[in-house]
This record gives sequence, C-alpha cells and structure tokens, in this order.
Amino acid sequence: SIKQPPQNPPPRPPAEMRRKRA
Amino acid sequence: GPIVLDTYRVIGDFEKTSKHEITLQTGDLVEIVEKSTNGWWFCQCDTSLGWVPASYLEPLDAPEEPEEAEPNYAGELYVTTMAYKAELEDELSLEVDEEVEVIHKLLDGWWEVRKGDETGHFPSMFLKSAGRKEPA
Repeated sequence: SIKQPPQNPPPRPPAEMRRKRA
Repeated sequence: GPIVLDTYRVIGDFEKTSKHEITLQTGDLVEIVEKSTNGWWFCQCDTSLGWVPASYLEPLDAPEEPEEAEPNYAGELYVTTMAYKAELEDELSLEVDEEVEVIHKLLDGWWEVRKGDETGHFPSMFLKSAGRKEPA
C-alpha cells in the first residue's frame, strides 16, 4: 500500500544542513 | 473540525527513487500527514501524496525551533536488524544482530548510536529495541 514507507533508509540531509547542525 | 496539517519548506532538491515517494524542489511547501521515526514522512505537495525524507524539510513557522528530543547519553539498548556499511564519515558500520546504545533519536531517521568506543549515525529502520520481544 502507498502508506507503507520505503524500505530503504532515507537520504542523509543535504551537506549544507549537516554543516549547520555540526 | 478540520484537520490542520503542519507545513514544511523543502530545503534541497529531492529526486524520488521509488513509486511511493514524491520529487521535491527547493522552496516547495509540503503538508505533513504522518511522521515516521525511520525518517520518511508522508506528505502532500500540490496534488501529489507520497513519502519524502524528513532531512530535506524544515518547519515553515519556526525553522530554528528544535523539534528533536534531547540526546540521552546514558543510551538505550537496541539491536541491529540489518547490516549497514557507512557511506559518510559520521556514520557507523554494523553487522546484523549487534547490540548498540542509541544516544540521540534524530527526526531524519539517522540515529546517533554508540558501539564500544565509537559513535556515529545509523539508520533507525535497521534498529529494534532490545527490550522488545519479537513474535516467534
């Protein structure tokens, strides 16, 4: 069903976001 | 009354990789229907409905307001249900059935875990609580 989330891990945040968080 | 959905702004272009995901462009606004702890959120964008990565979204109203739980440095015991090989330097590689301590449950689905002396991010969808018994 469409309500089942994908079975693969979601992509990591865009690089810019990772820098902001770090 | 009407259900008011949270609106989020897309902060990076995202290309869908399976049919139940939707493609997003930076600046798009989406309404969130369901937030899954594995980091995939079910949302509506214009007339499309589908899953998108939470890491590509920020709240429209309060982008700087933290939504995340505080880290728990004592750690919570979890067991890996799948092996995963690190692709970025801040991730951890683990085999299946390894016990780890979860120290920060991030909304993007990449939880911070500790294994021995090492810490790093690991997909929450490959973790199950060590306290929970699986059905036989």
